[in-house]
Amino acid sequence: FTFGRKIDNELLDKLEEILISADVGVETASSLIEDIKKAYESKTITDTSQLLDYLKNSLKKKLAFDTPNMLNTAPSPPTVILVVGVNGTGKTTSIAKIANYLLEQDKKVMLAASDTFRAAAIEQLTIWGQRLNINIIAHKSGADPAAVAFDAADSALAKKMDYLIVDTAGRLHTKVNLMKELSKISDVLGKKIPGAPHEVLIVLDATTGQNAIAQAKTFKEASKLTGIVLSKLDGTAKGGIVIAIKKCLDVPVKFIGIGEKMEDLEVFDPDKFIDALFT
Amino acid sequence: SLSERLQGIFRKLGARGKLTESNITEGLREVRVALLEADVNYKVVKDFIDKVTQRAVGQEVIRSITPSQQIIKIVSDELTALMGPVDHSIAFNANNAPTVFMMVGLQGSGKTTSCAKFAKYLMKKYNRRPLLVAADIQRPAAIEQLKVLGKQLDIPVFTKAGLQPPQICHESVKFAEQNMRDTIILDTAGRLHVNQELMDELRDIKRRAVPQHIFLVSDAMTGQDAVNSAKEFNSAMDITGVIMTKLDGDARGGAAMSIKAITGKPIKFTGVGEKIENFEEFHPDRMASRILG
Ligand SMILES: Nc1nc2c(ncn2[C@@H]2O[C@H](COP(=O)(O)OP(=O)(O)OP(=O)(O)O)[C@@H](O)[C@H]2O)c(=O)[nH]1
Ligand SMILES: Nc1nc2c(ncn2[C@@H]2O[C@H](COP(=O)(O)OP(=O)(O)OP(=O)(O)O)[C@@H](O)[C@H]2O)c(=O)[nH]1
Ligand SMILES: [Mg+2]
Ligand SMILES: [Mg+2]
Repeated sequence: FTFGRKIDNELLDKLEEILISADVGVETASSLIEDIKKAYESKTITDTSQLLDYLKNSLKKKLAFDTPNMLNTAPSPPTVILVVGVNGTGKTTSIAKIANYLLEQDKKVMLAASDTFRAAAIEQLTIWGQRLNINIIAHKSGADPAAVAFDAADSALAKKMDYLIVDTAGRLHTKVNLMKELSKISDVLGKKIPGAPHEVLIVLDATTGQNAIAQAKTFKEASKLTGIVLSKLDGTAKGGIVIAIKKCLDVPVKFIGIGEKMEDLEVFDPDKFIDALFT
Repeated sequence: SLSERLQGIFRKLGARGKLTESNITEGLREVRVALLEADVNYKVVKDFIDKVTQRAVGQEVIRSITPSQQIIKIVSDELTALMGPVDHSIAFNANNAPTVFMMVGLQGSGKTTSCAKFAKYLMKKYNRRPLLVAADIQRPAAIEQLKVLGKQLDIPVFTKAGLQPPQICHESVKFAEQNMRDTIILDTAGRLHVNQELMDELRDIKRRAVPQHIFLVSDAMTGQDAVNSAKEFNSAMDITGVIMTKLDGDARGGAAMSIKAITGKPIKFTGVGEKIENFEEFHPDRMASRILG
């Protein structure tokens, strides 16, 4: 007769490999493996077939949060969403997607082109604004990003917008002056609209490795963070780094990006995400 | 740091002067963690540690340095050897045909910016007269982005409305010849290695433009997935080299080791900032110590 295989080290090694290959990270993977060993010793798990489900369920619990996937809403409109992150992660494209998501809920949305630095950044956001048929507030290239944000907040109030989404230039978290600039943009929004920015989303590229933790930590210090948009999950990367980020910084994933079109956005589903991690 | 951790381990083991098999295994376990934390691919790490273990066991003890220093030296030498040596020289066409360079890679890795940086590098180091080719017709304002960069360098940007990328790249050659440009740099749209149609398009561009050099532009902060995309781009295009971008951040850059190990193709250049002049030649020894941490 079979009771089911004993939990063997070879199986645990295989699980560790899956976790590390999913960018979960060595430390987080080790602690998850330790949890499994303890659960086995305390007879919470009694055979191998329960092991994977135990691990998945524990991960799903870690990623869930109490007001699942809800964007914060300002007590009175507009709700200001600030989008931040390092270079090339998908901020501008994600803004178009989130705007589309909100428009489908019959909300009035406006965008602010506060990336005044990168070549053709304003043009890129302007094209998205045209496709969405919504207003964009932009100054000339090279203008002060905080001034654009201030101007946009003013306009969003005057035009009675439900949401104002502010695009910022990609910036490496190691650049102190750029992080200061970001803090200033956030402060300026708050001066114009009480409580703004009500939502600060960091866009993380799903292909990013352990450096995502340093990114999230530093951006959180500069502008606070209320959520993550995990982009490019339509590739082969698993984005497991969000597990460690939730664990040590308590920032939840709110959306995932699964393509380059404005419809390619999904509200984060922890169950689906964890199941995909193990396939 | 790794050296501090190794010193701690060897002190605990009471290691004295001699590199034994057991303290090598213990030390390399720590190296394995360091490499994984640096985003080196799991399988690449396994193969590397196996290889280094064999080499370390056969090693004679160097009296003048501690066991932990010796392990680091062996690992660092092996890592540098894996990623190098790098030949930074560029082969240009000996005849009158323009030399064609092509940039490929995942979305947002830094291709468009690297086209401009590489153009400036060729202008400065080799006195070349580059033509930038805007073959990304799908990303909003991609052509405009390249035009802005071209203007900063005062070099022409070729674009042709109504044509698909392979045809645009094909026609850029005649345009270059007619306008005395001896070098062509093709900017392509970012794409996923698993998008069959877009990978076919890249093959099409290669067929129609016949580039002498194809660079995979790769983001230094990429994690375990680096080998998947690098492998596919290499098998589709037979890349000639890699440009690793955003090394001005604090990502350890283990992807560099993974990509070299899996494709065998050298990392030749690095992006070290957002400005056009932030472009450097790749040095394996510096990368090795950055990865080891
Ligand atoms: N496949 C895929 N591509 C994406 C996704 N999100 C964004 N992209 C692509 O990634 C590239 C970079 O997107 P951007 O929106 O310009 O990124 P960004 O963060 O605003 O870039 P910077 O402003 O330069 O820092 C573009 O080619 C996008 O089409 C996604 O979810 N999936
Ligand atoms: N800090 C830093 N930023 C870089 C570097 N190289 C590129 N970038 C930035 O990374 C972002 C993406 O660069 P792009 O050149 O638009 O990337 P791309 O690969 O052409 O993007 P797609 O065409 O959408 O695939 C921009 O914000 C660039 O300024 C670098 O070496 N360091
Ligand atoms: Mg942008
Ligand atoms: Mg580009």
